[in-house]
Amino acid sequence: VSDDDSKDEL
Amino acid sequence: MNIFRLLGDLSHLLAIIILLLKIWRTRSCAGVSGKSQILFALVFTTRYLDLFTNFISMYNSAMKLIYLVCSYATVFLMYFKFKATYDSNHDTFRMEFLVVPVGGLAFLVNHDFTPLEILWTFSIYLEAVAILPQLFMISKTGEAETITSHYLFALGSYRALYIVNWVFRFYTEGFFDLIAIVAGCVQTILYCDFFYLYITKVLKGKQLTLPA
Repeated sequence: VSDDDSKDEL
Repeated sequence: MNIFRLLGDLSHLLAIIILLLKIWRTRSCAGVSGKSQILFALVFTTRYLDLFTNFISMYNSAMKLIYLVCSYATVFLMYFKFKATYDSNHDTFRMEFLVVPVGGLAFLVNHDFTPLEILWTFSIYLEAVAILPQLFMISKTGEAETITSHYLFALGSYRALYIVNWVFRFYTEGFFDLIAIVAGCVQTILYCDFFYLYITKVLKGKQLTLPA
């Protein structure tokens, strides 16, 4: 599951 | 950050710059789909709403700003400054056929039912299909300028590199985001026939023409 970490991608 | 994602971001940046320079220097947007550019501007707008609230790094914020400024500048050049050269007769793909289903899907399939997350999901799904008006336009005109084909190759390569980045992150960090991965695969698959034409034609110095 995507935690907030996935929002570090553009 | 890993080398695949960095190369992907640079490829994406290169694509955006190539297109902006092509339109600015030739003072013409012939052969370019304005609808795809509007969709890309919408993708960046809905994806980077956290630009001012969620600081990740200078690189991240700078790239987001560059993408936003360049995509709106491209739309502005196409629909205002060089409007006379915009080929609306061939840019006829109905954007609502993309935005409405993608909007509905973002409501149904997402990680978290919050406005920011749904908008992020919408931008991921929309980016996967945003190139369709451009590919449709090339299939209608039957050809593309060489510079436009370089733009498309860089743009297609960016998400292909992101897929490699996701595989890398899965094996090194155990991280994966299924929504981004599935949409990224759909997006890259849409470029496959173009990649084939690009490699077999453009790299041999021929004009990119689609079999009529």
